[in-house]
Amino acid sequence: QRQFQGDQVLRIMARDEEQAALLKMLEEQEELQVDFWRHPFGPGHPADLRVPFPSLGAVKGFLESHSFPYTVMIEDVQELLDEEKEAMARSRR
Amino acid sequence: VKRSSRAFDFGSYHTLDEIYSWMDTLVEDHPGLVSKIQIGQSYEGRDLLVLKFSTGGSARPAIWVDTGIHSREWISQATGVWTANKIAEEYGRDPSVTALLDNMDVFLEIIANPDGFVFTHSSDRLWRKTRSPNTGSHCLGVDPNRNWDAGFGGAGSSGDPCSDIYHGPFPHSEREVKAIVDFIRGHGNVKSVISIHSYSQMLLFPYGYTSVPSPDYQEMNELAKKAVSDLAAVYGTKYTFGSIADTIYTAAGTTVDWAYDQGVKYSFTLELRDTGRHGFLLPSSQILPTATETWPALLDIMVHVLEHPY
Repeated sequence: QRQFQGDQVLRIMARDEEQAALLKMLEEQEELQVDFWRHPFGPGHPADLRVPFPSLGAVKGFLESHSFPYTVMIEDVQELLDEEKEAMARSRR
Repeated sequence: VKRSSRAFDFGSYHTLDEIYSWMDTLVEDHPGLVSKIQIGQSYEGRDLLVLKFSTGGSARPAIWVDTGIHSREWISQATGVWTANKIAEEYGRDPSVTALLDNMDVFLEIIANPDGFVFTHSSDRLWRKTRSPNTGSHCLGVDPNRNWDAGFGGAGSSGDPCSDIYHGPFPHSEREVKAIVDFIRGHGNVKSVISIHSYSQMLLFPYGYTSVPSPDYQEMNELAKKAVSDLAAVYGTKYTFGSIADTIYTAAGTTVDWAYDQGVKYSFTLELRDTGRHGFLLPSSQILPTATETWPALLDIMVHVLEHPY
């Protein structure tokens, strides 16, 4: 089963159209393997990105260099998945 | 020991087998109201099953509801299960549900993308697409909400098979999509299509492929406003509403645009709850609150459809 250890989900708020367009560029950089959970609709709407652990440094560096305001929505995706699996097992028991 | 639909834990996530098995018990528990029909098979050969809620008649006007066309949006399928049970239990108790089912049929496809759903349980929890192969690419799957013949291949979809919004080689290339298309066309009297997704807290309607307002924009907007207001009255959850193109972005090839262009006037898509902390990984403790608050919004739409025949 695919593991997501250390992957984070970042919630990013683009300030203007220019920043929204910059975010879309992240999607085109295939090597980063960024998974858009919520696409950048435009200024004022949050975009949520799951960033694989190996790409975290590059993506956060990109966001900081362009002064994007962002928060870490999920610290470790795998932790949530483990909790979800445990909850399902409990329900079955 | 006879199984009972009442023994099912609606506050937990379940596998495909568990949900399909529960559907059988729901049919057994409500033999005069609920039946199960198969509308096709998925790419990997799984049954595409639909619950039919009907009190009789033939080719009555109908409402179509699907959940989980994007397999990783688990709260959608879980809400579908709860909603199916709610419809069955409220017939004969709730005057609105009773009036609805005395005059119309409801079709509910809880697992609209079974291959993807099984894959989220077995291999990759975050899989979104179907599981069909793409010629010339190592990447599998098509986004089934970009595969409909409504502005197919336009903005907001991708021609790259490795993209999560890959529109597929041609409209309705996915068996899961084609089965719904054939069913709705074959039925001929579907008056509403409601497609349930997660997780942006929105109630959206056509168009997605163009920013031009639909001819029914005003009526849809008013209905959406009432529905999100009644939803918010349960736990205070705030939804936005509007046309897909105005509210999010231009998205071509979506379910509700296709349905609307087929003459199904009341075509809506719901994006269920977002805590701001979990995204697609909404904890199971939130299944019941999510489904409970969604119910009045769904009922608003269904009752409006009943009261506004066309």
